[in-house]
Amino acid sequence: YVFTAGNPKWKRNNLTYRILNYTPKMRQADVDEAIQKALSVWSNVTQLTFQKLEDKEADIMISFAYRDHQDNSPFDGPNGQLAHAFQPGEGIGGDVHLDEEEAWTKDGRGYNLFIVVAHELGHSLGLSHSNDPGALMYPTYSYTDPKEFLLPQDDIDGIQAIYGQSNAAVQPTGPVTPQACDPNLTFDAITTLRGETIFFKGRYMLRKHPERTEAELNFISLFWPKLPSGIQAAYENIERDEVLLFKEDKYWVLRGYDIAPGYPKQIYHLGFPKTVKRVNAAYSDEATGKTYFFIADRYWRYDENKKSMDSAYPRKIVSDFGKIGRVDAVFQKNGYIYFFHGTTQFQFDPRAKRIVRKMKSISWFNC
Amino acid sequence: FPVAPEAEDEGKTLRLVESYLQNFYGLQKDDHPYVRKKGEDSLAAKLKEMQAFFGLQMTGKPDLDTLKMMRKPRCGVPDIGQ
Repeated sequence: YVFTAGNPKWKRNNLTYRILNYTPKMRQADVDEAIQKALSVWSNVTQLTFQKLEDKEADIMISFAYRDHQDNSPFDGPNGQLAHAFQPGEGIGGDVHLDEEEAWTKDGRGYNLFIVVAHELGHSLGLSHSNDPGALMYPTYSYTDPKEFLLPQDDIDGIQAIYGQSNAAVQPTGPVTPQACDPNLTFDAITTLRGETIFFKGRYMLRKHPERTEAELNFISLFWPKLPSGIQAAYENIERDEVLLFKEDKYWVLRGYDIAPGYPKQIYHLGFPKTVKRVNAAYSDEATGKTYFFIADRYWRYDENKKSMDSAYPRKIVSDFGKIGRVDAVFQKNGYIYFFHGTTQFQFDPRAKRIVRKMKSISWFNC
Repeated sequence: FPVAPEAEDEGKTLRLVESYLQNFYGLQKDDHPYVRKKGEDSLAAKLKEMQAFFGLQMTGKPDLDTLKMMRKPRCGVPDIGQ
């Protein structure tokens, strides 16, 4: 995180705000709600409070503006610059200006008003841009479902460094951006996807292309705004050019790069008994058309051609795959199966039916 | 003569790069665009500053990854200074 040059900050914690005008692209109540939620992002982690004023000068004046709006920083029309805000201080200090020509929404279409206002309020409170790609104060826009939004740890650290901690008995914490070469990095799910390998972690995905040395970090929502964060299992059916993604008792199907219509469906659709509440990991063996689902200490085998579970399953994982413990993630590549358990990775040879190598989970990132 | 498409593209790219660096990295608006700057080209230096901020290869040139980042919708507040 970065403080604004000169370390400007408000001298008191009880601040006021006022919404000067509204955009015709959203219901007024939705604008009010988005702004209120954006303010609570910061008040939840500090002792700052925000009181709404209807008619007087407030510390933070929030308005929608068009092109040149007399602050020496004209807007540029749709896309490009979405909004800006001014550091704490008198007059224009603390104010937030939103580009009226943007497609403001309360969901994943266009630009989510809540996310943009929450970012701009960071400036109103004295923060500058962070170079942590997962931080709210990162300069470029990225969508997170407001229902799932958690203020990242980088932003919490920044704002608490200016205004101190909140009164809460237990200090709130936030998601930390995964670093590909962090030896403690673990994964929620891993799948191949048209020759690439996708490593899921929280709201992020690390995308590894065989020809590129570096893994690319992206928000899952950048590619699939309708997918939740915290994907728990994923596998590619190469023959059908599909990837199935699992979270709790639901699954989605990716056809190419798009979410297939009619999903999510319940995992019981695949033949799981109701006693199964979630899938830990999965991979599909292209050669046999069999898909393996790992749940706790057991695994099921699914026949992709018959589209049903094979009988005589589930079986104990240890009986057929050895001592790999609970499976966090698994994928198949070049005929081998790679099991991930915490920061450890096991390379399993299905022909020899045994583990042939043990590595760090981050071995794919050329650290 | 009509501007060749690639030259036109190049002009468009240069304008994108210049306005981005002026807006967010304090590149001075160039009143004398044909007068060469002292020392390392300030445009290349500002480009490197932007590439460093976003963790890109610091080539000092508007390569693909850099242009891709410049085209992303973003906040209007500068990344360096105010």
